[in-house]
Amino acid sequence: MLEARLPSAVTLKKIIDAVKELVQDANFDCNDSGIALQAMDSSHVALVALLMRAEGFDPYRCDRNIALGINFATLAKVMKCAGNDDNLTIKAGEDADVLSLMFESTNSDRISEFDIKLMDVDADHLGIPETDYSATIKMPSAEFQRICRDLSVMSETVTIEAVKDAVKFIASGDTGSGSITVKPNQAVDKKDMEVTVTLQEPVKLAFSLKYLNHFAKASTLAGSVTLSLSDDVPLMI
Amino acid sequence: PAGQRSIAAFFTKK
Repeated sequence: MLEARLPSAVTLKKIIDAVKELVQDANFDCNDSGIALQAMDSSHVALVALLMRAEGFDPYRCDRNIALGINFATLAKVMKCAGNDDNLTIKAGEDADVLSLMFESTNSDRISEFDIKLMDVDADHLGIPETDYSATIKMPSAEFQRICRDLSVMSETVTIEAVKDAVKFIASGDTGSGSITVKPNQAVDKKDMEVTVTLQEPVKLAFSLKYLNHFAKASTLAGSVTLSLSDDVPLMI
Repeated sequence: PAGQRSIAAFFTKK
């Protein structure tokens, strides 16, 4: 059986919000090291890989490997019923056909319990090849989210051009064009605000902003984001 | 590109 408790439900709320636009149904693969998710979107344009390590839960117990087939639209609706600061406990029994979620307010005067029916999700486990990327850009995740949102007013596509001392995001459409250039900064107080560009060779690649905007929804999970680019290789965010 | 290409071929099935 699985039993895992998170001190704050907001962590799973943010994760589900970041994933639900891309993934309809997928397995939570649970084992003693944690809960993993790997899924492609329906058009096989994006792969989502997520690992919630056992150390992030207290307590965490998983007796044997189990795959819990989750409908993310349903889970997202249920997670909206949790307060951000609620304790969250998820449970699934042996051969379970439901995932049980319990939300407990901080002073324990409100306890909500929901069961979500599990599904059979037929999914391949994919290996992600080790890649030496031509360019790796680290920047504040909120800045990346804003760039994707701002450039969406001009085009459905953004070209990301990484050169030695800058990265340029360019959008060009029927009504005009726009670009945002981000330069590395070293002397910043907060690590999350740091911008670095690590370059093996300059690259210039185009991506659908629809997908980048989906990925940017994960910006609430971490202060910084890393973009890794190479020709003929999927962008890794 | 208006549409992104599939990336499925990049990954190996385990």
